[in-house]
Amino acid sequence: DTVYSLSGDVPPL
Amino acid sequence: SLQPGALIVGSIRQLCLVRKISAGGAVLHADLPMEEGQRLELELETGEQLDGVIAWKRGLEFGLRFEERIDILPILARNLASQPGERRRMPRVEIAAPALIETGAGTELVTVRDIAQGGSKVETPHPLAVDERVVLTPEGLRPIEGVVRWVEGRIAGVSFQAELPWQELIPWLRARRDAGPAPFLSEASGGESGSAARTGEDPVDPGLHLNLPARVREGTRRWSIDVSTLTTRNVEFECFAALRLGTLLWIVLPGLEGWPARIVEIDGYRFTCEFTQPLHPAVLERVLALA
Repeated sequence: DTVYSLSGDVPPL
Repeated sequence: SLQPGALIVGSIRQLCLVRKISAGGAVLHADLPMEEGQRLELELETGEQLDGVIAWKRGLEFGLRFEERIDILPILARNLASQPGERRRMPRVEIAAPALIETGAGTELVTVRDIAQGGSKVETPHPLAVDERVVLTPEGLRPIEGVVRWVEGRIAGVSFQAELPWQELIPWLRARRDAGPAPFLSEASGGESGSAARTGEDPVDPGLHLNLPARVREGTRRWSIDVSTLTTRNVEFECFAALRLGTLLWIVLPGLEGWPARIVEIDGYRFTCEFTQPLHPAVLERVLALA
């Protein structure tokens, strides 16, 4: 499933 | 079940899949010959158009850094609204929220790492056991009964006995976003005074020697402490409670409702804790101003 993140970061590799 | 999107590079428009979307960027899956540093536009199925730069690439997966931070909740809400009413389901949302977990062994303070309608991933000071029944109470949400489905070290997957309605989750997420002091919100607002701590690295900040009255919560226990040192990353205090190394505490400071910190050092009655997420320098300044 697509995950939403409240953090501001670019998701890491 | 990944959400589709479209990538637009010049006149080329190509379908992609969105693995993860956060305020600062996204992880996408697309079969497009692209390079790191390349600019493109991501169009979500809900209509948002987001400009970004490719930050990294691995096979068909790549990380996109948005030019401007976005607010995730309206996108999430539009996504929900676009689903047929009776089958409306919230996606999994990554978050770092303090919570209490009740197990057969007692109550502990844990950190909710992600949450969906059907369950949550929690980080616990001590490993939980598979099939253990628990009651999870994220800060600001009601107690939720669940069962531990899997454990990997201190991370555990808890499935909820009854689904949590999105009507409860969305307002909770909104409240968490609005309450701050989420570092990314303060950072996005910009215009902070340029202190050394701003990078979050605290390279020269030796901490301030204080005699700051504060409180600690661990599970259902709570007590007063005197904070002697406080930086954006650490808090040091004296206390006579028998606490184990690695325990996650909730540090309540003047003007700051509570912030999770883990005990990293014990020297007699002196405890050093590391915040699980650094305090924003502006928050530290506010705490010190109120002290």
